Amino acid sequence: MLELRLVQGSLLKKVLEAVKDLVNDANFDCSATGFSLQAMDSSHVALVALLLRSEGFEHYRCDRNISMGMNLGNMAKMLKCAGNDDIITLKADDGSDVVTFMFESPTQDKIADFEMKLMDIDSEHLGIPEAEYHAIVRMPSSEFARICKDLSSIGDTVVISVTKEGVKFSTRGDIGTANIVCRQNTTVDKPEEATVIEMNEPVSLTFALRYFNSFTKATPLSNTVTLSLSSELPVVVEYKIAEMGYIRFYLAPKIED
Amino acid sequence: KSSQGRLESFFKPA
Repeated sequence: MLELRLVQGSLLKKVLEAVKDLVNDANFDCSATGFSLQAMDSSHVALVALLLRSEGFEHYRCDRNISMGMNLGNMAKMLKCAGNDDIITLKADDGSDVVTFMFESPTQDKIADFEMKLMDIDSEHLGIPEAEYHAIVRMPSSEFARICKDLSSIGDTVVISVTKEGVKFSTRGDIGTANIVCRQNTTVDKPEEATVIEMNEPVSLTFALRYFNSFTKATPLSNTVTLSLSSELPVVVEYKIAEMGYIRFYLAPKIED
Repeated sequence: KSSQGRLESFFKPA
């Protein structure tokens, strides 16, 4: 028996909007720790890892570890039917091939049940070791989204370079080139508006921009985003989900031939 | 010239 009640149902709506275009089908894993997902895109270039900790749910019942295969496009369709202020409850019986999403309006005057078929998915989990990163950049998520969008109108790839000067995002295309440098800036009114750069070693890596633009669909989940960079490692783009966990995207770099 | 890396080149199956 599984029963997860999330008062801030809009979080789950936003999570699905953030991942549904990157991954078609995925297993959601439910354990005492929380509700989690790890899935790669079809080309095995990008990976999404989601964790919503059990403590973040108003009610969390998970009698045994369970993995539920879902089509994320279909799940997103169902969650779109929930209001932004609705409480969302996920329910599944042991051995069942369906999951039920229950949506309750804040005043309890409307209650809806949506039942979705589960599917068998061969999960390909990767072990992601803890790593010391050469550089960690924290910046406003809206700023990062703006940079990715702007650069993708010029080129297909972005070079991210972190030096003592700051973090530089560069691209080139048929019409020309673009460089955007963000310097550390901690003298702001609100902490979430700061750009903070922790650098152990300078690092420069090249990535396909279209994946970054997909990751920025998670922007509504967090005011800030963290980029963790090391040479020869996938970048980690992390959006923290307040009081619940995180959504992390890993993207393999382009490799010089 | 560069080519797109794949995640399996960096992470092992769990």
